Amino acid sequence: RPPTAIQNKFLRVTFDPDTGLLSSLSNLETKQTIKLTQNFFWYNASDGNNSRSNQPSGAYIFRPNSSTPFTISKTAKTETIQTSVVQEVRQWFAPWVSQVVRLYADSRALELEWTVGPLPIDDDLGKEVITRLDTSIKTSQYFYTDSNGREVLQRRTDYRPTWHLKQSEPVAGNYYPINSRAFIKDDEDQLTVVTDRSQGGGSIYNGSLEIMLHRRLLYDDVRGVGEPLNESSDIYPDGLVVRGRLLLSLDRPPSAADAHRPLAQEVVLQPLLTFTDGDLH
Amino acid sequence: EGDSQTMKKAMAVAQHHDAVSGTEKQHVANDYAKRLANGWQHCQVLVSNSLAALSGSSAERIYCDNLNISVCPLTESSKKFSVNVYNPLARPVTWPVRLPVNGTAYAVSDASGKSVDCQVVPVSTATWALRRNRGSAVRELVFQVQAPPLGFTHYTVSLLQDEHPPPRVEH
Repeated sequence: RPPTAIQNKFLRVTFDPDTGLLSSLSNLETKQTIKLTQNFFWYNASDGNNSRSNQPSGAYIFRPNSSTPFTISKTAKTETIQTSVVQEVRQWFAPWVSQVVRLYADSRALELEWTVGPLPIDDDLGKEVITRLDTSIKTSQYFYTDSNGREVLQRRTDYRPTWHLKQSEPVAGNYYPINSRAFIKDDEDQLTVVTDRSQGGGSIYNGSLEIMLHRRLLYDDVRGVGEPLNESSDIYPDGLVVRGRLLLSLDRPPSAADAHRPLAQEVVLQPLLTFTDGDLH
Repeated sequence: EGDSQTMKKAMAVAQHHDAVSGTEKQHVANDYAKRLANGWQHCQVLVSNSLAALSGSSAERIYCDNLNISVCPLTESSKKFSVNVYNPLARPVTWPVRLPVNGTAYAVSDASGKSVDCQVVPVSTATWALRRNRGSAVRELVFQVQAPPLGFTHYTVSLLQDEHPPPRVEH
C-alpha cells in the first residue's frame, strides 16, 4: 500500500491508499488544499474512416475518434522511498506507463516524472497518451496557457475571442499549445503546471487540466508528410519511449506568478553539469 | 577547437522546418537529430574551453547526456570525481542533482570543503527497462547543489562504501 502522504516544509501530497493515485495537494505556507487526482489515459486516434469527416489523426492533426479517452489503469502499483533529501512515490500503471511523484526537501514544487512508451499498436489502434489532473478548482470553463513562453493567454471552452466558433471537435478544438506552463484557477486556488518541453493541453472538464505526452499513429494525416507518426529507433525498435517532467505549484492566484516564473526559468535554463574524474586540481 | 556555429546552424534548420513537430519523414527527422547532436558536440568543446579558462584547470571534462535515464559511465565507476555546475541564470539557484552510481554510501562536499547532505536511492525498475542495457548503475546519488548567478561551482564526490565492486565501464 502506498503511503498516505509525503511532505516537506512547503508541500503536502496525499495518495489514495486503495488506488495509489494522488488525492490532494496542500501548500503548507499559504494553508490551501485542493483535491487532486491524476491519471493516464489514451485517445483512440481517428483513422479517417468516419461518417462525419475522413480526416485521420496525424502529425499535424490531433483528432481522437471519441471524446472519452481510455483509462490505462484505474490503480497504480506503488513503491516508496523516503530520505532526508528526497521523497518519492514510484507509480506503475502498465508496462508502458510509469511515473515518479517526487518531492525534494527544499522545493516548493511537486515533480511528476512520467515515462511513456513504447506504445503498443498490435490492436491496430493509434494512441495519443495524455495525463489528466482533476481538481476541486472551480474553473468555469477557463484555463490558461502560454503561447510563446512569454505571454499567458486565457482559453475558454468552445470559444474564440475574435470570431463565432461552431465547435466540431470537442477535444482537439479545445487543445492549445503549452510551451512552458499552463494553469487553472478560481478565486482561491491556482494550480500551475510547468512543463520541460512544448506540449499540447486542454481543460475539457471544469477543474481538469490534461496534457498530451506521447503519440503513436497508424495513418498519415494527408498534410504532406506521407508517413504516419510512428517512430522507432535502433534502441527502441518497438516504438519510442519518452520521459519528461511536470512541476506542479499551488498558490493563491495573485501571488502564483511569483512562484511559477522563477520555476519555469530554472527548467528552461537548467544548470549544466560536467564531471572530472579523480581529484580536482 | 569548439564552436557554437554548428549548433546555431542545426537549430536554424530545425526551427525553419518545424523539426520537432513530427511533420517530416523519418529519415529527415534522423538527419535533424544528427545535426543537433553534432552541434552539441562542438558546443561541449567550447564550454570545456571556457570553463578551463575561468577555473584555471585543464582537467578533462566529461559530459553525461543520458542522466535522465541514469546513465553516466564516469559516476557509475569512479571512486572520486568532481561535479562542476554552471548556472546560466542571473540569480543563484538551488538544484537537485541525481547521479547514477554503484556504491552504497558517498560523501559530498562543496567547493569550500563543507559536507553536503546526500542520499543513495535505488534506480527504479522503469529506468532499468528504459535504458536497454546502456549503463549499469543500480543506484542514484541525490543531493542539492547551489550555483552562483552566471557562474559555476564544484562539488566533490567520494565513495565511502562499495557493496559490490563497480563493473568496468569504458568512458
